[in-house]
Amino acid sequence: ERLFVGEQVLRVNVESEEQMQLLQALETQEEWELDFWLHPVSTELPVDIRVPRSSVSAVTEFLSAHGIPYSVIINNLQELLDEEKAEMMENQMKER
Amino acid sequence: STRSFNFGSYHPIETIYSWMDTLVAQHPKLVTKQEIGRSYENRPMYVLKFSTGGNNRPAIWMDTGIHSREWVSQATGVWTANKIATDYGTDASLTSLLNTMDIYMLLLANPDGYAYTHSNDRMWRKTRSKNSGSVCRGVDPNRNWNAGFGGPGASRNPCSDSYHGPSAHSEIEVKNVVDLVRNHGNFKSFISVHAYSQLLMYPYGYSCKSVPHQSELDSVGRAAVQKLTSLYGTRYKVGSICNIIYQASGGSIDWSYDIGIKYSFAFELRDTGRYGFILPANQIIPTASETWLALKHVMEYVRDHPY
Repeated sequence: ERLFVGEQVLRVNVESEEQMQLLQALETQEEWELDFWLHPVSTELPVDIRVPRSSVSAVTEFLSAHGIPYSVIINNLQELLDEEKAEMMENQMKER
Repeated sequence: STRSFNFGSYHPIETIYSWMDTLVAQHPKLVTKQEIGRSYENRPMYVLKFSTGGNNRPAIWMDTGIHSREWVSQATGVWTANKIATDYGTDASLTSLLNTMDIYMLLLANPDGYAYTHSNDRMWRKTRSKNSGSVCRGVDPNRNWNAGFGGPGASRNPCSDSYHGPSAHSEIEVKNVVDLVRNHGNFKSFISVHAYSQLLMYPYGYSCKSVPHQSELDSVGRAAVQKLTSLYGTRYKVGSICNIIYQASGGSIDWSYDIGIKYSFAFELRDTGRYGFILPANQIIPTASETWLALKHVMEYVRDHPY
């Protein structure tokens, strides 16, 4: 099973076209293995990026260096997934 | 019984499939389960058909879960199917709709992907087909339809999450739906439910030109969203895919519109801004309840505007 230990999901609220283009360039960059949950399309919609643990500092430094505001909406994806799985198991036990 | 089924929880494919049988057993005069074909990994694809009789009545299509990791979409599908079955006969508007139209619901439009999100990779989005010449598997089932296929907003790279596939309808999961809708020939609405961005969209995605029925679809969409927002205040945007999100070719509702199904819409469900695809299970029923108000509005409009 694929695990997402230490992976974070960042929410970026793009404020300008320039920032938009920087994010769109990020989307094509393969090194950091980013998974865009919500794509950079307009300043009116948020951009959500799942970031592997190994790329977290590089990505946050990139965003800070370009003054792009972001927040961490999921601090450790695997923890959230473990909670989700535990809840499913609990519900199945209840139903059974 | 369906009464003991927990609609406020996420369920694996086996549980959803067996629940379908209990729904059919409890509403035999209204609901039938039809296998429309098999998936790439040979899982059955079941449509729940809600019909009170008649022959080839005008019909409404609804699919959930075409992108497998969008779990609240499949969960909303299950809740909605139960809602239709239980409200028929008591909700006058729904009853009148089902006395003149049929409703087809495909709850798991990407069964292999869905099973894979439970067993191997919660973040899986695509189908599970093998791509010759690549180690990467799967095609984005919502870039595989014959509507601007292979155009902007879809990738030729099999490793991309928006890979469009070798050819239009190459994915058996898409082909199964295409064949059913074409053979039926009397669908009046095609609704595809995704997550998450809180959007209600209409064609096109493959082009940024307005469709001929743009103003009607826009007003129907806005009225539907008004109903949705009235329940918990969840804010939605309404517009064409290309204008609201981005140019994305090969999408299902572009295909359905282009073959003449006017009332083609795509939902992007709730985004609490905190969990993305991992929407907590306690959000399922509020999400499904508000979505129902919009779905019902669209279906009532379709019923009242035959063409």
